[in-house]
Amino acid sequence: TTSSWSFMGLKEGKRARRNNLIESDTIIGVIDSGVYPESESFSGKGFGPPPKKWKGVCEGGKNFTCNNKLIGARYYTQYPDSARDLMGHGSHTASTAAGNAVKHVSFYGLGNGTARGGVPAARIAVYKVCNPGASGCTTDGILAAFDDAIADKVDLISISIGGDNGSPFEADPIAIGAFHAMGKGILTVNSAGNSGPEPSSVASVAPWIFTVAASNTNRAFVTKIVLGNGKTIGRSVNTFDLNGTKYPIVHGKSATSTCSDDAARLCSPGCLDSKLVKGKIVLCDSVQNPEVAKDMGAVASIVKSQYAEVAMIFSFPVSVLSEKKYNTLLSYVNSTKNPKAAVLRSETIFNQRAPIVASYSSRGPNTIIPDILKPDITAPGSEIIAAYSPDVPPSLSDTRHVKYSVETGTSMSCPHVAGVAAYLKTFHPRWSPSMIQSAIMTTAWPMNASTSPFNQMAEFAYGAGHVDPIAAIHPGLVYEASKSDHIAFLCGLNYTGKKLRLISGDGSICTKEQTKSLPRNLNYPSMTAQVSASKPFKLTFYRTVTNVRKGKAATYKAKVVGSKLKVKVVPEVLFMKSVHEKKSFTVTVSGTGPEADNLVSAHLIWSDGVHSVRSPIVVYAAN
Amino acid sequence: ADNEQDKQVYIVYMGALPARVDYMPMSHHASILQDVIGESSIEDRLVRTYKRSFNGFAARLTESEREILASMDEVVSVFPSKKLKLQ
Repeated sequence: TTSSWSFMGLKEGKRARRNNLIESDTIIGVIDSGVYPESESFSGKGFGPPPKKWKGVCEGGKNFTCNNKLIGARYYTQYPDSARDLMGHGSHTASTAAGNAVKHVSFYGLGNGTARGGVPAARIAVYKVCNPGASGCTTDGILAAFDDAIADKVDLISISIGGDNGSPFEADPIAIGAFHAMGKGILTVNSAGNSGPEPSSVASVAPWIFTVAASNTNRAFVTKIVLGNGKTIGRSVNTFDLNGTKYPIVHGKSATSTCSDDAARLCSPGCLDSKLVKGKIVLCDSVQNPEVAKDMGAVASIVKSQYAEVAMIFSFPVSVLSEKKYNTLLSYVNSTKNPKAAVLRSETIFNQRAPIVASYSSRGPNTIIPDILKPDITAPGSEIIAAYSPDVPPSLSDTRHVKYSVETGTSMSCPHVAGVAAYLKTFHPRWSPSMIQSAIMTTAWPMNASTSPFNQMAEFAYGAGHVDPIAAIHPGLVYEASKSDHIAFLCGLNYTGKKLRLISGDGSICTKEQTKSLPRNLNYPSMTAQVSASKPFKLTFYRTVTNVRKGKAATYKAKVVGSKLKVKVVPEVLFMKSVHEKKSFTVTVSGTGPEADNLVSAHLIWSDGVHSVRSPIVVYAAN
Repeated sequence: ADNEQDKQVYIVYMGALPARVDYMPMSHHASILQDVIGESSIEDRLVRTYKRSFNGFAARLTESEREILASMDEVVSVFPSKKLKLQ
């Protein structure tokens, strides 16, 4: 966060417009691995007492003290009985969403800046559901955390937890918890998952959950390697300085006396011979086992990774190369008598092309509800510096203790959107969860598929695009979906009779019309439909927009961008006389279905000359 | 009789909390559980209750007990508690 907020236009301190009074009254519930309460990011200095609406408690267990910033703590894990963060992850996400602004933060001098949350004046309530190792994050604990967070009256829930794929709602604890949160006006922001770039890998699939993909920012950590014949650039967060000294290079394959070539080239555990690697730089064809070379006395390692677009922390000097660069290096080694190289200390560069959706970020289409686009939005998730727990090593077999560390994943992009949602809510305290979600989606920066080889999934990779906190304050129009709209949506999915009656809590029953309604007609800010491959199709989306622009009337005209689909919007002009006025329209899309496993997309933009309300329209053919 | 290793933690989701002011979630959960397991003491079966914002509980159940619960009128779904991951 020392650079991600500025990257997306949310400037530091007084340079960003804020509603401090309401921001200070905002409470973000973070369901994660707890926090390190002594972190400066959670200091209560300068904060008044908790907001009056707060119904929670500080039950963080032994040796856990709350304050007026960290106003609540509960844990649902066993031994130790504490909400203290034993993984670093919860401290990182909580400080990204709502951490204090802490100046001069860096990771051993790298990535220096002010670590801050999206809403530094807001309060944090901690719900610890994860412990390291086999304990993991139990779903019975996660559901208990939702039960408490909703009743404690948090304004928003951030949860960077998920499974490997989607589940039916009635067996998905995050969907269940988020549904009841939505019913109480609480938006749940959830990470999309790190199983990308596989299609249909997104695990957060419910329309009442705001699902966040991850992208990079313009800042990157690079670790140069100086070869005998010139330089090359790798990725890592290497804070170890070998003073530019060149060391002999040996490939894992040539440094074994016990394993096959295939195992040795990967530097698999037990394969490297210390006599052959001591004092050298070891080349490994995989990023999986860097510590093996270190344990055998290597001074550094250069590894190959399919996804070398993200820098990670290692416990000794490592540089990660893409396949192409690694192979160049290998041919240098194989063609040179005494190959040598130097692995330099990392640097930060600020001209990386961004935002590009991360290869690891889970993709759609939505396996549970094919006609609801997931993920919804993209935010910075790669190489984020934020609070950490000094009780936890920053990387495998690392002896260092840090209060701020670099983490990567949709776990990091999720709290960025939670912070933006909370920021938005300080300007529009009465907006419902769907209005907040709509405002962020329809004002997102457009992203495109051409900027990275992994992007061929386009909107299934980045949803509506990259979050833009400032534009989201004034979206012009929003797509609202109330609890009853979601109940009708469930009717269309055959949640009838007992299930619906119990879930709704008000004895709802489905009308014949609702039972026949299509999921794609939920009033969602994006429009998605699965069609048959390579066959003609014609389908209609029904939508309603609410005018949220105060003051004078406005005339919105429809425009469709992206030519491959034939799109007809009726009516094409919406005249909005007053704020909160609603107008409905239809979007009829026709054409020939794309080939299997492909999508074709366009964007519907309602514009009044001031606001641009942009919604993706995605038509795809599953395999 | 089902022995210990046949049991696993299941989540019993019962939907929204009934609006009735006299509704006592915990005694309702206890009576359901006692009916199903046929024992008065539910101590070592009940793992958690959900009673503040929605209705349900988590308990150690056998597969056959799970089936009985899932068919009950006041139960939406019964599914195993799993381990999810930080992302």
